[in-house]
Amino acid sequence: PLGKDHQHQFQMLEASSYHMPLPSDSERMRQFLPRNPFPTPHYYPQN
Amino acid sequence: MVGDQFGMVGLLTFIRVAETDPNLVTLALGFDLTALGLNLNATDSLYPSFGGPWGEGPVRAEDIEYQVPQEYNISDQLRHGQEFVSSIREKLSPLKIPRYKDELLFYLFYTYAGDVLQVLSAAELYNRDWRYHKEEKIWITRAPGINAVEKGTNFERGTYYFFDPISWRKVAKEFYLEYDKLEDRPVVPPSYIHN
Amino acid sequence: YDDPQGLVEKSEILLREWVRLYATQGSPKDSSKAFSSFIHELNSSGILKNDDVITRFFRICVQCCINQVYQGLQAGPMNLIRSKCYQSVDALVRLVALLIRHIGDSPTPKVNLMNKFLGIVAGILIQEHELQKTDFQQLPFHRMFMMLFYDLNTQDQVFETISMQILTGFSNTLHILNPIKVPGFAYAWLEIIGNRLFIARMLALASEQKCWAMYCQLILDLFRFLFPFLRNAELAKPVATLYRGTLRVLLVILHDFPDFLCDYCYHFLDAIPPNCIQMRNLVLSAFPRNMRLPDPFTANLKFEMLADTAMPPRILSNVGAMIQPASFKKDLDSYLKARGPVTFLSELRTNLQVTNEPGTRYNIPLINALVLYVGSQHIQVIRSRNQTPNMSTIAHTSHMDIFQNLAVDLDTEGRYLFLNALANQLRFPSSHTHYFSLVILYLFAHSNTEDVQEQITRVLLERLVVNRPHPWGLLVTFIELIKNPTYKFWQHEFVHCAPEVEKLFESVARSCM
Repeated sequence: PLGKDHQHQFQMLEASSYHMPLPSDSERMRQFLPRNPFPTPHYYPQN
Repeated sequence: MVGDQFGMVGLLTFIRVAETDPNLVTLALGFDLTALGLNLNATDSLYPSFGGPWGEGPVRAEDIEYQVPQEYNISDQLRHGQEFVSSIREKLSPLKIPRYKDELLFYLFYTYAGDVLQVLSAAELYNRDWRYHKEEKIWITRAPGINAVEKGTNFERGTYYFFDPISWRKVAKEFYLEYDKLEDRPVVPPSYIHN
Repeated sequence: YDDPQGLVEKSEILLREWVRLYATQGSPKDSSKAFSSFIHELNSSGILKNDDVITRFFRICVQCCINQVYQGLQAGPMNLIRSKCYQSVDALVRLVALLIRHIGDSPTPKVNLMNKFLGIVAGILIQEHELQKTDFQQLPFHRMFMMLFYDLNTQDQVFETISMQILTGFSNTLHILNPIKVPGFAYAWLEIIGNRLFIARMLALASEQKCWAMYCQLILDLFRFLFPFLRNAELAKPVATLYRGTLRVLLVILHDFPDFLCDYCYHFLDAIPPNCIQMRNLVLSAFPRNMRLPDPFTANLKFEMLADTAMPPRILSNVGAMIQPASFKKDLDSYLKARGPVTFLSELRTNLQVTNEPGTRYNIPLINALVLYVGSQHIQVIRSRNQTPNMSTIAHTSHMDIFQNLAVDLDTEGRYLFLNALANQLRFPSSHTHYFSLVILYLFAHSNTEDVQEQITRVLLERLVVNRPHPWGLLVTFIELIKNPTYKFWQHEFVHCAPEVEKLFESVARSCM
């Protein structure tokens, strides 16, 4: 029979299996266009 | 013969269970390992394009880091002496903003904050009768065929389409719209007008 | 943490400013322009004043990125949280990588700063894992380690000079964060050690295989976590997912770095449950990259014909040291030398039954070590007489006494584990595969009870009926057993004990013939 600590490990593993890593989590974000910094209106999203 | 699970009877039981409850014997019988998304007959190494433990196949070509000559980098600027000399970015084909679908314009608007692309995409959305609400910080347009139920000199009320960047789709909504809260035509810097 | 008044706010403002600069001035590759302006701001804010402030600043920034994910979870969908997390984490990690790159000229402060940051992230991860329990989110930590690994492993001569320290730092951190310690991070953990760049750096690019032992340690951490669930055949979906991911990583290693699996095979065998036959076969099927395997189905294939049979496999562990306690090792050595006292044989079983591992009465690592040690010693003794192992040179020796005693004296479970330990030696052509193949066939031929022959057959057959791969030595041995009339294989009752078994033998025999 699995010990108590194994049950805990299984619960934590199971919980994290509901938000598995995605391939993109391991990939750099790709910029496909060059950056052209520009002062945009303050009411536009800034990040 | 050996009467417990450590003899041939044990193996026989395992073979019979394999037919009825494969999950129980997955560990022993195992998988067809050629069906795990790896080309095991490849002559080249697999690791350079390995898509990770749960990837369905190799990673996409654009995800693999290659050391390209500095000159090829469109984002970085070359440093000659002190001033920055831009690299091949001028040689890239110019953007054809008017040809892009609304969704791509919204993508450029929301992901290129602080960049001239944000303004260029806003100007094109304006041309397409979208208007940016400066307080709600959201794009809005009339729902086709639906007129305002109430109109005043500086306001109107009715059903409009909002572009929701969270669910990434157009959402119809009742709204009391004050004209002065809408942004005028975004000012595109002259050097980009040709775009 | 009793941070100085205002440090948290100041750090958060600085982080936000850096994220903006990174996003607008930088690029995935190079943020030197943004950094050259931001470093002055960091300096003037007193962040770089001393170690303590930098440590606090790192911790506050890491916590910011973590909190952003948990707060985001209340509001929007995961994909929006993901992209915001990427932005903040990538920027923070880039700042850390640039600080490591530019701090001082000698390697030491760079390595210290890197280890400091890794330690902070690991500490917060463990703390969050305990606080959040089943709400724990692996995403920000996974991204932090992965992006920092990318940044520190770019082709940059500054990082090249400390590449070994970088790989050691990450290996130690991942070993501390092993799945038993933080099971909620297990999937991300395997993503990291199974990442193509991580594999490349640890197994391919590190000179003279210096990182192989560290990578072996990480694979063992994974096996140790899986062991109780796999041993119980508890393949609930979360475990099955982790197991399948493990197989994919092992397949890449088998394909690209077979020598790594060959060298560390003994470590892995102790950590793989006996019922994980396919995974064990996968490890045992590895053979040195420069070796050409003869077709195991070649007619009249004889070990003696193969040049590789003269050489032992590389063994990186000190097998003798694995035989504990020392008193048992002493008695073993004296029996091997003097073939006495006979009490050694009668006490052998009790020595092997000492175990603190629940669920089994035998100390499997000890049985594996004993078999390997006695076999290695025997080959040396035979060679020292200018002989080669064969059915007569291995017979009537203290070494074969031990094997025959184990075959006869152990109960069915113990004998199953002992025969597994012998079968684990049947790998690619080597003096060990040759010797242990002889031992198995000798025990089959000379056993006085059919039980032993039945269990030998069971142990070999269960390794053959599973999906591929199958170790070369296993195939050659089984073919010899069913083909060579000396063993009268087909006359045994257990061969005909049920139609499925009979059919199975015939199909295996057909494929072997």
